[in-house]
Amino acid sequence: MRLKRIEILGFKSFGEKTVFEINDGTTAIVGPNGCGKSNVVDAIRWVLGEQSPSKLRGSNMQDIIFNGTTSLKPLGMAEVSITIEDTENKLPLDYIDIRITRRLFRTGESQYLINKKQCRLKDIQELFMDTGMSNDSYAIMAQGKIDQLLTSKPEDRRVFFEEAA
Amino acid sequence: MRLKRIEILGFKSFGEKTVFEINDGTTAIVGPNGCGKSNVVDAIRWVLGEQSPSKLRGSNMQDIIFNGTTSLKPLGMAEVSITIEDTENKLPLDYIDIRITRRLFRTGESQYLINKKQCRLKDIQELFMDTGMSNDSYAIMAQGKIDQLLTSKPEDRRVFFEEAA
Amino acid sequence: AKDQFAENFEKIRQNFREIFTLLFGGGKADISLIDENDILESGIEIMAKPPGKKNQTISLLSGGEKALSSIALLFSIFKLKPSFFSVLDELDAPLDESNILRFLDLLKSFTDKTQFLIITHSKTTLKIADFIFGITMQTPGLSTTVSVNLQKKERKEKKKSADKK
Amino acid sequence: AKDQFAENFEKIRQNFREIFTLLFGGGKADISLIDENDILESGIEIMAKPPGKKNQTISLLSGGEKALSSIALLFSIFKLKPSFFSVLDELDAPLDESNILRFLDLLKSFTDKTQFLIITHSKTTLKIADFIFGITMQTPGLSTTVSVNLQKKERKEKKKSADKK
Ligand SMILES: Nc1ncnc2c1ncn2[C@@H]1O[C@H](COP(=O)(O)OP(=O)(O)OP(=O)(O)O)[C@@H](O)[C@H]1O
Ligand SMILES: Nc1ncnc2c1ncn2[C@@H]1O[C@H](COP(=O)(O)OP(=O)(O)OP(=O)(O)O)[C@@H](O)[C@H]1O
Ligand SMILES: [Mg+2]
Ligand SMILES: [Mg+2]
Repeated sequence: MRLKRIEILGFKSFGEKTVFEINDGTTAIVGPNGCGKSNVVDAIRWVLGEQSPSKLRGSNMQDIIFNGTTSLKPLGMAEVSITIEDTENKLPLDYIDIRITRRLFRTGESQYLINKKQCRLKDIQELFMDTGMSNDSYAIMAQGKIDQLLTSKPEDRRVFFEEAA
Repeated sequence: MRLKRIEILGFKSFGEKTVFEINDGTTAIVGPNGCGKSNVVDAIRWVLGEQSPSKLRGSNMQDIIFNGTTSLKPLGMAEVSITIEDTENKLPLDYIDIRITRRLFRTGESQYLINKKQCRLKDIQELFMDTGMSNDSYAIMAQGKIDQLLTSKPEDRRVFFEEAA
Repeated sequence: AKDQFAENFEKIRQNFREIFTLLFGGGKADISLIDENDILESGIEIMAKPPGKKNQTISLLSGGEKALSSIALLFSIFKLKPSFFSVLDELDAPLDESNILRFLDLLKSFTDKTQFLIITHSKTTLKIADFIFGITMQTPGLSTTVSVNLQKKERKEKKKSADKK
Repeated sequence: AKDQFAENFEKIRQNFREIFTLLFGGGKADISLIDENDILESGIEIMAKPPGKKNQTISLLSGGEKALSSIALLFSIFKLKPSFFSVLDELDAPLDESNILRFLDLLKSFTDKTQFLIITHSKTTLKIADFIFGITMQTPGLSTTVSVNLQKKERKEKKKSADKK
């Protein structure tokens, strides 16, 4: 099972469609401060089903829709798609390539799709449950958050362990 | 008015007497992780009168006394001295060089000295009041703390402003 | 569930002892349940002692030492339950050069099971990447990406043929 | 006291608008009292808009942008009330190279009034130092310092005489 592609349009600073073809091995993402690197991490969290705006550095979910720039208009929708190649059939679906899409409109309406068929958010969240991948998986480590493992109270650390153990 | 010298013995990882002769201009402190750079910052805070162990990353004040290594014994006392050259007579003392010393013994006993004469902690804390320098001056910016200005609640930021304004 | 947690916790604990010592080139670390009689609710205690130093509260550790200990703990959980992909956002930021190299060695030992997406500002980290995405804002406020793969691959091919001679 | 605070707040505000735009090479920022009628108690609101981007909650800013905005605010307070010395512990850690250079330019404009002690891992920051202390632990757990001053001074002398020719 591997991550194959990430497609972002209208999510945070990605005002134009951006496609990341992901290869095997280790991929590095680089660029100056504020260029959008952590926004890619947020996009991955979001498409996997993140429902808490503060985990995406926002105060409400609308914050993640491209708000425009001094020279570009805002967009009316945010869309992120993640494609997983599942040759070992670890996911409970009959496809080799599984493409998950999440959309949020400024109207507040949301859409969730698996291989272009509409589904519920719950279906996306449950899809990866057995693989250990989820929007708040310990495998997605946000900027500046690694310290919390050590500095948080013993009871809070527990939450982190419970997800793995 | 300028900082002239910092002397550290028995404070945190400085198990042997260490003297920093400070020159005019900008001084950089470098070294690998864990070698003692931030401990110098803690030493400066402490000698200026810091009373909160958590501001020095400890849980009680005894934590700042050199605890030994796998090959060295712990020390019984922590001592930090800071020397200020006051040619413009900005401080209410008749000396040009003003050397402030703070000691803490494992017994819990504390000593405070200005130019080798014993005084109270209060005398040290008040000495710098008009110059804007104090143990919790905004001019001493601890590692990782700069973000708090922006991320803290509006009421907490107030505390920071009140010290300057 | 209680037995499962206790069993997994013990495995993570064993991993942590090994990975910490590996990352720090020595020293000792451990995790424990504060209340052994309350496995399902107990908070978790962490002890971390870098090489040559004495056991003290983890709050006294340096910024880099805390980060490296947290990385050890994170990878101890990975070892128990590797995820098919993982996103790490600027984990190397507080580390000095030699600790970055140790972190990267640890990372490499996990790449057979996990696709890593690493966000970094470090040239050292960049060297171990198989593929690189650069993100820029040619139009201010608008993120776009440039894949830096071909150069990387070419350089690798050239190095391979040069090494053969 | 109320008038004094209001007056100083206004000066810090003006400084912040200028220094932010200087540090970011554009953009706009502001601070304001949440409750203008309660000058002595009101919390403080911060607005920060990097160049080309639209005004949004500061939580959405990147790690580096937050750090740079905090630095702008800190120095806005310095400008009102410069301290005779200041200690900055790894302020440059989240900044990319070009932002470090801008931060250092800002810093230099304050060195006539303030002696800076800067802790850093960055070679870029090291270049602007007049004096350097290296801290090491030749004996594990024991901090010692090496002053790197002579080389630095020699290099400066050589450069001065070379520039004269
Ligand atoms: N809805 C949105 N519309 C447009 N821009 C947005 C939106 N949400 C966030 N941004 C912008 O995205 C930028 C932050 O990007 P990001 O956090 O990905 O930067 P980064 O590359 O990780 O930088 P750093 O190296 O400093 O961590 C901010 O400048 C923010 O204003
Ligand atoms: N009382 C003490 N006795 C001996 N060692 C101590 C004492 N208190 C703290 N230390 C040690 O000092 C070290 C931390 O030093 P410090 O925070 O100054 O590192 P640093 O140089 O700032 O590193 P970094 O670059 O990672 O921030 C820790 O390893 C800690 O164990
Ligand atoms: Mg970031
Ligand atoms: Mg430090």
